[in-house]
Amino acid sequence: EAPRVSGIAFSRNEAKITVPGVPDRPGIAHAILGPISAAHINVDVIIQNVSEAGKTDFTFTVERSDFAKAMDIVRDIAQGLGADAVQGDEHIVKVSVVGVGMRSHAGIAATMFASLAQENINIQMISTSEIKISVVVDEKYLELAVRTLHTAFALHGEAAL
Amino acid sequence: EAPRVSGIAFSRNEAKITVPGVPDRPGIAHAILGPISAAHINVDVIIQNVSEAGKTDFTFTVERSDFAKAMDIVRDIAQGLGADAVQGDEHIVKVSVVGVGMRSHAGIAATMFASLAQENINIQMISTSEIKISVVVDEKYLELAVRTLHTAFALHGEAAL
Ligand SMILES: C[C@@H](O)[C@H](N)C(=O)O
Ligand SMILES: C[C@@H](O)[C@H](N)C(=O)O
Repeated sequence: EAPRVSGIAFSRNEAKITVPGVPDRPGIAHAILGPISAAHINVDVIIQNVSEAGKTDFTFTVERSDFAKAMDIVRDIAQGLGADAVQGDEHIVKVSVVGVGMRSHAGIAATMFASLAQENINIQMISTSEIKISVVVDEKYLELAVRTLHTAFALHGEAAL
Repeated sequence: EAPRVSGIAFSRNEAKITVPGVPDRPGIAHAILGPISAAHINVDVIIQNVSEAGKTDFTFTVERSDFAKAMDIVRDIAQGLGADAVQGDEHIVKVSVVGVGMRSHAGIAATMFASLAQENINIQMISTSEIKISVVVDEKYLELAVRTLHTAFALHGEAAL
C-alpha cells in the first residue's frame, strides 16, 4: 500500500547539543540525561548512532530558552566522561514529514531526501518514528524546506510559518 | 505533568546497516535510501547524527529477511560515496518505552537509561519520537531489557516475549 503523507510539521524552538566522543559503555547515556532531567529541562530529540573504536556521539535537542543552562550542565559531565568538547547550535530547525500507514520509511525518506538535496539543503541529523521522518537543518532553510516538501508530496494549502 | 509510560514495546525483526564516514553534503542521504526504496525494502529506523570533519555515519534498520539484499545494495553505493566499509548486524533488537503525554523525553529517558545501565546492557543506538524512546541493544538482552524496564516503570503484566 502506498504510504500517504498527511502534512509537513516543523519546530523552530530547537537547539542541539552534542557530546562528541563519549565512551560506548553502559551508564553513559544515563550520566548525560540524568542531570538534564533533574534540572527539569525538556528534551525533544535524542540521537545516538553506533560507536566506532569504542566511542560515539550523543546528541539531544532542547528548547532554545534552556540552551545555555543545558550546555553548562553537559560541559561539566563531558569532562568527567573523557568526551571531547561539547558542541551546541541554536540556529537549527526540525522539519518533519508526517504520514499515515508509513509501514516503511524508505519511500517517503527517499522522496524527502531527494527534494532537500535538489534545493541544496544539507541534512544535519535524521530521526524517524512510526508516523514521521524528521530532519534537522540550518534555520535559514526553514521556509524553503517546508515549501519544497509541500511540493514534493503534492500537499496543498499552507503551513503557518 | 508527569509523563505516563503505557508500555514496553520491542521488535526482534530488525537488522542494522551502517554506512560509516559518508560525506556530509546534500544528496548523500538520498543516494543511500533511494536505491533501498527502489528495491522495495522496508526501512524502520533511520539515524544520522551530526558530522565531524565533514563526515558522518548513516544507519538504518531493515527486516531481517531483507538484510542480505540491503547490504549488497549499500555496499555498491558506499564505494561510490567514498565511505568506509559497510557494517551490518542482524543480532540486534529494538526496545521502546511507550508513553502518553511525553512532553519531554528527559525524565523517561533518564529512568530508561539508568535501568539498562544497572543491568549492564549497552545501548547501541537511540532514537525518539513523540510517543516513545527506542534503543537498539544486542538481541541477547531482549528478555532482560524488557523485564528490567517493566520493573523500572512499575508496569505489571507481561509483554508477550
Ligand atoms: C553511549 C551510551 O549510549 C552507552 N552505550 C550506554 O549504554 O549508556
Ligand atoms: C549525510 C547526509 O545526510 C547529507 N548531509 C545529506 O544531506 O544528504
